[in-house]
Amino acid sequence: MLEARLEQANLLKKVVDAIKDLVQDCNFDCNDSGVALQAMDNSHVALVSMMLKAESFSPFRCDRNIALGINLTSLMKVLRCAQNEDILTLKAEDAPDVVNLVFESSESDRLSEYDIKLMDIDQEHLGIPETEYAATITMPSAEFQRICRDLMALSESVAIEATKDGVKFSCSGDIGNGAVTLRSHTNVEKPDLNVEIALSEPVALTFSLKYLVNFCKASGLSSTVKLCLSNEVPLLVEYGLASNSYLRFYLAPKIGD
Amino acid sequence: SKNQTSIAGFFKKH
Repeated sequence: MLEARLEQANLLKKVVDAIKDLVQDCNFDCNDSGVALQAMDNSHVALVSMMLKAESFSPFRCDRNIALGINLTSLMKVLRCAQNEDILTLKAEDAPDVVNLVFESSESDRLSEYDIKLMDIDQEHLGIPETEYAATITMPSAEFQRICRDLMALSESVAIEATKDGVKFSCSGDIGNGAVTLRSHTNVEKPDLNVEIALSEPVALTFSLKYLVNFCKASGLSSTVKLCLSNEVPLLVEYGLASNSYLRFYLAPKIGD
Repeated sequence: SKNQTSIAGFFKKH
């Protein structure tokens, strides 16, 4: 059986809220290492990969592999019934028809319980190779969100170029062109505002802004975001969570002329 | 203009 207790229901609420417009029905794969989710969007352009490690829960118990097939709109309806500060416990039997969610208020004796009916989801699982990326950019997540939103006003696509001088986000559209360039930057007092660029070779790739703006819905999960790029492979956008848990998005590049 | 590639083309199916 599965029994996993999260200190704050808000974490799962934010994760599901961030991905629910990209993917609808997902398997939450539970085993002794934690709760994982991998799903492509309908057009097979983007991939969501979430890992909530066992250490993110206290306690965490999962005796055997259980796939919980859940519709994210349904899950969100139930998660909205939790207060942000509530303690959340997920429970399921070994061959479950439902997943049980219990919300406990830490301040009162209120206890609420919900069951969500599970679905059989036949999902393709993709193997994501370990990649040494040519460029890794760590920056404030709010800054990345702002750049994507700003450039989307002008164009459908953004070119991301990383060189030793910095990282340039540029676009061109019907009304004109736009570009934002960031250089490595260290703020001793506010390290969350740092921009770090680790580069082994220059990279230039083009991506759809619609997807990037969608990924940025995860900005509330982490003050920083990591962008990993190599020429001609999907972009990795990673929001790190506590206890080495993460929410990752992969986006296939636009290629050709 | 550039063409959108598919994520499944980069990552192998299990």
